[in-house]
Amino acid sequence: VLRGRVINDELLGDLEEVMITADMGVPTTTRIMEDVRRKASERSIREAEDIIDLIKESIGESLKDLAAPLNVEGGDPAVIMVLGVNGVGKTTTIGKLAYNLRDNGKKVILAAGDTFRAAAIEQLEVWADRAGADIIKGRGGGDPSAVIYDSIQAARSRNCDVVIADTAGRLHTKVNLMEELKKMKRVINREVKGAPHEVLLVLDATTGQNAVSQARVFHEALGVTGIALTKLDGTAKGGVVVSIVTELDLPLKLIGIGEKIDDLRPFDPALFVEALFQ
Amino acid sequence: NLSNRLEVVFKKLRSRGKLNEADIKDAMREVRLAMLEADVNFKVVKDFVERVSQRAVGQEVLESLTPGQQVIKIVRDELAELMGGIQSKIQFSRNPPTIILMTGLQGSGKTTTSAKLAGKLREEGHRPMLVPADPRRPAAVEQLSILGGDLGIEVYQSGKEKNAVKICTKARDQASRQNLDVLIIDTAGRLHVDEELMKELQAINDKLKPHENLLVVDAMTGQDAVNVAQQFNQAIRVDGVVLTKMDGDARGGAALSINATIGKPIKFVGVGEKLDQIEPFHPDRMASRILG
Ligand SMILES: Nc1nc2c(ncn2[C@@H]2O[C@H](COP(=O)(O)OP(=O)(O)OP(=O)(O)O)[C@@H](O)[C@H]2O)c(=O)[nH]1
Ligand SMILES: Nc1nc2c(ncn2[C@@H]2O[C@H](COP(=O)(O)OP(=O)(O)OP(=O)(O)O)[C@@H](O)[C@H]2O)c(=O)[nH]1
Ligand SMILES: [Mg+2]
Ligand SMILES: [Mg+2]
Repeated sequence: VLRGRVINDELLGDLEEVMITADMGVPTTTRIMEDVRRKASERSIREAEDIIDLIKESIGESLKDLAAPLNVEGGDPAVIMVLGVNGVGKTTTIGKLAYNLRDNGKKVILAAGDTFRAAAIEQLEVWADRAGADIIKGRGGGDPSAVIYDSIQAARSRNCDVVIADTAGRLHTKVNLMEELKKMKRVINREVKGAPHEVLLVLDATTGQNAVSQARVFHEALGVTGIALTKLDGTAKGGVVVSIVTELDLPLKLIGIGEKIDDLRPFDPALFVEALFQ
Repeated sequence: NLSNRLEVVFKKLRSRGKLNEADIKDAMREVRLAMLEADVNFKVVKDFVERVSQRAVGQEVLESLTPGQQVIKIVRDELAELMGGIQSKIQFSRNPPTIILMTGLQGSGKTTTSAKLAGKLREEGHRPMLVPADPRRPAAVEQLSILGGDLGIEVYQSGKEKNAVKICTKARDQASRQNLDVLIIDTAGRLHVDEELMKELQAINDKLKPHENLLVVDAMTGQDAVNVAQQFNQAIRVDGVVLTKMDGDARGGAALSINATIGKPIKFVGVGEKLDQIEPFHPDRMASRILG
């Protein structure tokens, strides 16, 4: 569609529109375009298609050092805390992850750490059953830190490799709810040396610039070690992660591409960048 | 925020004493940045800034002692007018039950909002029934049943039925028998590009002929809001929108994007996880929030 087009302000404007419409945001788009203009003149680029390759190269550059696998080795047990705002796909991602880990020979326990929302525990129970994982739950309305504590003890007594802690969705602007997460992290760290091994922030690909605010606040409060980006099977491109990953140096580890148990993939920067321009 | 940024733009110009079209262009650039930052859709911003530019070169700004304030006022008024012009109440049917269909993407807040709406309508003197028409999501039926139970509102027992259309028609018949006058149907989250699920939604819409189709949208939705609104509106004619999770700090530009694209009003706003946290939509407050 770019063939034969001359490189001018109109073309560059169209490419900017693609990036902003992919939720990359104005500051990141501007930075990428400056980088591309400089390279284009340095390399005497004449063809419109080559401009798009430069853009992909520039975005890919920002992302490739920040693709990383989930850290689940060597813990006694390995503990993964899963957090994020309401409705992004935490519980579903945990089910998919448990299934994947089981497939790779790990024994997994799910900690039903959402003791607040209606039927949250029942929902996780279905996933535990589907994934072949054990589940540890407390009573509804109880202290989530108590559930994670019990889960860690159960993991040790049952010789399980990984504990994945589900948490209730919470807006990052709610200070008392952020404090609840900090307490859970302290309990985990006290019980298992070096834990949590993974603090996984779940972001929804349909989210706009607010994802940057979410990432900043969760990271500042809890030290996020990885991001899972869900719902990439929709038409949203999730471009906001380019800003998040570069600004906060956070690895993007997993992507969700559907509602079924095997709809989880490791993050692939090249595929992601290609999809931005489709 | 935008007020401050515009004041900076106009401070530089005041020394010259007069404003011209280029100055207004600078001001519009700030407005455009503020709106993109707020997640308003790219094309919607373009159209909006164009129409506001026309007004901004008028006398009211050029002769004002505080041109920055004037521009903000014009922008805010235009925004509020765009988002607030239309009927924003639920239209009740003369032949009960009034059927309200809740639809939207995964995780947007449909189940929670269904319960909130039922509670609100009961307070206003109605006799609602909640219908758990999501046969797919793990524990979705339990979730709605618990919420309905907390409010003391009747929740249709779908039992082993997995067909959403059948669940809805049977629920409607039961509501009529029990003389309940509002049916609120909670549906499964679905992607606007999922052919099979959009067909299911159309089947529910065709069979039940709901009086209100409410599209539930997360306030933090980005540029994609336009695609979602268009596709859902094409599939089942959306009557109104509920914008959820407004208790966060998302600017909520999706509200303008949706309004500008499908022209349907935002009827309610979700402002928390508790069942009483639903409010009517205030276009002027939303306009200020989007501009930042
Ligand atoms: N299409 C699609 N839907 C997803 C994906 N991941 C999760 N979902 C759906 O998103 C909805 C919300 O998922 P949950 O796992 O309940 O989200 P959550 O973050 O645990 O929600 P809360 O606990 O209420 O905060 C469900 O309908 C899921 O099936 C994905 O990758 N693609
Ligand atoms: N803070 C806040 N949370 C909300 C609001 N509305 C819903 N939620 C939360 O958002 C999450 C998702 O809500 P649900 O009602 O399960 O969403 P849904 O659209 O039914 O999800 P699916 O059926 O999976 O598509 C839950 O954690 C709710 O408590 C709101 O206005 N504010
Ligand atoms: Mg959950
Ligand atoms: Mg639901």
